[in-house]
Amino acid sequence: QVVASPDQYVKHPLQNRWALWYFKNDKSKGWTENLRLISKFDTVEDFWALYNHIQQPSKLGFGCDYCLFKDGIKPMWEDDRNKLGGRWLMTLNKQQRHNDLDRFWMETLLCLVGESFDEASDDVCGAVVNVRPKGDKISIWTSNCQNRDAIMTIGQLYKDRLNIPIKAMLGYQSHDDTSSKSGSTTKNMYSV
Amino acid sequence: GTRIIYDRKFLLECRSSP
Repeated sequence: QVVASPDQYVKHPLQNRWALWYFKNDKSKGWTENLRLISKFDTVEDFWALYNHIQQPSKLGFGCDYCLFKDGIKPMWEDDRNKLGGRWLMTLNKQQRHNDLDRFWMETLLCLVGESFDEASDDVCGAVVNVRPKGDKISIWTSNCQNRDAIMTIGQLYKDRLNIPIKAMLGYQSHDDTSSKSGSTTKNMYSV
Repeated sequence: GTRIIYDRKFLLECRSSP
C-alpha cells in the first residue's frame, strides 16, 4: 500500500492571498469599468495555475495593465492602503519589451508571492505592469512613503533580484506627487 | 509571528512539478 507524503498533495500556502487584476484601455468606458478582477489565489500551485494560463505582458495591447495586489487592496491610488504610499518605478525602453519585460514581471511576482523583502514585505501593497507605446513600466507599490527603511530595503533587494546594472537608477515616487505632478516628470523621494 | 517565505528556486521547481 503506497501512502503519498503530504508534500505531494498538499498545496503550499502563501503568506498572503493575492488578487490579479487586468486593465484594458477601452476609451468608451470609464476608468474603473476597465479594471477587471481576473482571479485570487493563496497557494504556490494556484499562483502558477493562473500565471501559466494568462498572456504574458509583452503580448498585451498598448494601454493594458496587469496588477497583482494583496486581497482587499484595490490597485488604485485612492485605496486607503495606497493613498499614503508610493511606488518603486522601473521604466523600460522599447528594446526591453522583447528582452526584459516578461522576465522582469515574473520575477516581480515571485518577489511578492514569496515575501522576498523580509519584514519590509509587510509594506508591499502590490505591483503593476503598464504596457505603453512610449515604454513599458513595472512598479512595486508600498503603503507608506515615509517608511524610508522598509522602502529602501525593498528597492535594494528588488534591484539586486532583477540584476539591473548598478548605474541604472530606480526611483521611488509618492502617489501624491505622481497624481498632482505639473510637469511630465515626478520627483523621486528615494532612489537606488 | 512567522512569515511564509519561498525563494525563487523553490517557486520555479513547483512550477515544473506535475
